[in-house]
Amino acid sequence: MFEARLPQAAVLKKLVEALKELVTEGNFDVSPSGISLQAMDSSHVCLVTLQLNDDGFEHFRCDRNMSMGIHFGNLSKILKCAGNEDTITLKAEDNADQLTLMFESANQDRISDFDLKLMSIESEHLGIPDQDYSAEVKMPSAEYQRIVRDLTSMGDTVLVSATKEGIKFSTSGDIGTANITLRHNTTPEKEDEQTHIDLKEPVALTFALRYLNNFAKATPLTPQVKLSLTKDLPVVVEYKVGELGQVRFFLAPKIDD
Amino acid sequence: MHQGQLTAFFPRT
Repeated sequence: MFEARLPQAAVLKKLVEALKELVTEGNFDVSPSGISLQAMDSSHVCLVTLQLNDDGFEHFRCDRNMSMGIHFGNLSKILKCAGNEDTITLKAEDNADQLTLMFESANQDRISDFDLKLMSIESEHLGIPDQDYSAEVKMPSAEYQRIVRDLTSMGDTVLVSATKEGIKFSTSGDIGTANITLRHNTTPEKEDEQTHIDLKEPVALTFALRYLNNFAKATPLTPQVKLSLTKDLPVVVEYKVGELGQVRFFLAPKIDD
Repeated sequence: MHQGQLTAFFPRT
């Protein structure tokens, strides 16, 4: 038996909206320690990992580990039927072929349940090494969203370079070039509006803007995003989901021929 | 430049 209860459906709605265009389907791996997901996009260029910890839920029970194959577009259709403030409960019997989603309105005068058919998905797991990054940059997630959106109007790829001057995003295309630099800035009183650049050594990597834009669909989840960069390795774009866990996007860099 | 693939960086487990 698996059962997980969240006080606000909005969190799960935003998570699925952040994933569903990048990865059409994937396995929710449930265990007593929580729910996790690892899924690559169809071209194997980027990877999404999700970790939702058991103690972040209002109630969490998982008697045996299960892998639940989910089509995110279909899950999104069901979640659109939940109010943002509804309490949401996910339920499945052991070895079930469906996941039940129950929505309860705040004053408990409306209760609905939807069953989502589960799929059998062959998924490859990738080993992601723990490592120190050359540069870790925390910035407002809205700022990240704006930068990658603005640069997309100029070019297809972006050179991201972190130096002691700041983090610079550069692109070029048919109409010209663009550079946007963010400096380390802890002036704003609200921590959410600050930019922190933790630099061990300068690093510069090139990425496809299309994917970086897609990651920004997670912006509604949280006011800050963290970018982790190391030479010749995928960038990690991480959004924390309160106390519940985090979603991470990994994107392989462009490589010199 | 060409686009790298994730599987070139992270081993399959």
